[in-house]
Formats: sequence, structure tokens, C-alpha cells
Amino acid sequence: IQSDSIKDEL
Amino acid sequence: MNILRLAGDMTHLISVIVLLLKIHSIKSCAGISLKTQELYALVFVSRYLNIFTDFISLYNTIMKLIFLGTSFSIVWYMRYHKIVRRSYDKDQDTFRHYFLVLPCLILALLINERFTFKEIMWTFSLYLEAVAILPQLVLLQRTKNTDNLTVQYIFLLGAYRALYILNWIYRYFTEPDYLHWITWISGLVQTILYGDFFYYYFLSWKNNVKLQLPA
Repeated sequence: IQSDSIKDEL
Repeated sequence: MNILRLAGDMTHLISVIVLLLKIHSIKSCAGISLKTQELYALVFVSRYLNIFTDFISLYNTIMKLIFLGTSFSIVWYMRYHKIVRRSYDKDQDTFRHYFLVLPCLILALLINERFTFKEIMWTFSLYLEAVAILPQLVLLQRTKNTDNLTVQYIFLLGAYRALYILNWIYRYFTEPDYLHWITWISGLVQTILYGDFFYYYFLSWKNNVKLQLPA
């Protein structure tokens, strides 16, 4: 599953 | 959140404050590219579509609101404020910014992590942010007497990008499965675009003279 961790960045 | 990321966000925030301070206090936007500012407003709108659907943190939501609010107010000042708009270098700021928007949109449709509306808009914002500084750099090169605040503003924007790259390197080594090629490559392209500016910035700082990009 693709992690969406990058989405917490601005 | 690591210190590099926080430093990057703060540098970004300070750059916007510096620009608003310049506009608000001396009622001038001389040397600032409206094209670049409009592109940034578009970048934030397309990137922060998830602002009301996905809650990440209070910090995240507040920062998103600040970046959206400030980018639109800068555009408003430059376009409509009775005094500020007179100082806008319209004849010099001729970069055709829609030539950047369309290729970025096409690229986002072709290269993305997931083919959904939100994801494509998010990817589009990454590509667009990477090139959004170009009209500003062109204007800087054309302007003879650039004031210090404009130079500081561009420097801070570049520093924010450089700090984000360090943040990605840090996260790559500390977080499992942290792999984001699209973000990294567009971020790297964006930082490289500042390379030339940084070179002349440090030269002018070292020699203690006013920064002027060669034509």
C-alpha cells in the first residue's frame, strides 16, 4: 500500500 | 516533525511575511512578479484541496490557511490596491505564465502516483511550484535597482526549498517506506532553478555590494 506520509508536508 | 522540516516551513512563512511587510509598509510591490504570485496562489489551491477532508494536524491546517490567505492577499494588493498597484512593473513582468500551467497539468495527468482528481491536482501543484519562480527570476534580472526586501524574499524562498530537501533525506533514513520520487524530483528541479540566484547572492554578500543579476 502506498504510504501517504508525504501529505503531511506543506 | 523533524527540525529541518520545521525550519523549512518557518523560512517559507518568513519569506511571505517579508513580502507582505514590504507591500504593506512602503506601499510598493516594485520588483515583485505578479505572475509568480498568481502561480503560487494556484499552487496552494490545487495542493490544499484536502484541507477540509483530511485532518492531519492543527499545525498543518493553520499553515495551509496562512499560505492560502497570504498568497491571495498579495495578489489582491498587487492587482487592486489603489497605491500598491501603481508600483507594479507591468511592462517588465512579461513572462507568459500560462505556458507553465498547461505543461504542468499535462505532466500531472501523465505522471502521478494515483489517477484520482485530488492526487492529480496535488501532483500538478508540485510541478507548478517547481517552475513558479521563473517569472520572478526573469523580472529580477531585468530590474536595475532591486531593493533589499525583494532579494531577501527570493533568498528565503530558495532556503525553504533547500531545507525541504534536507528534510526528505532525513525522513528517508528515519521512516520506513518513505519514498516519493515525484516530490523529490520536482523539489530538486525547483531548488536548482535558484542555483544561479544563490551564486550571485553570495557574491554580492561577500563583496558587500547590491545584488544584480547579469543580463
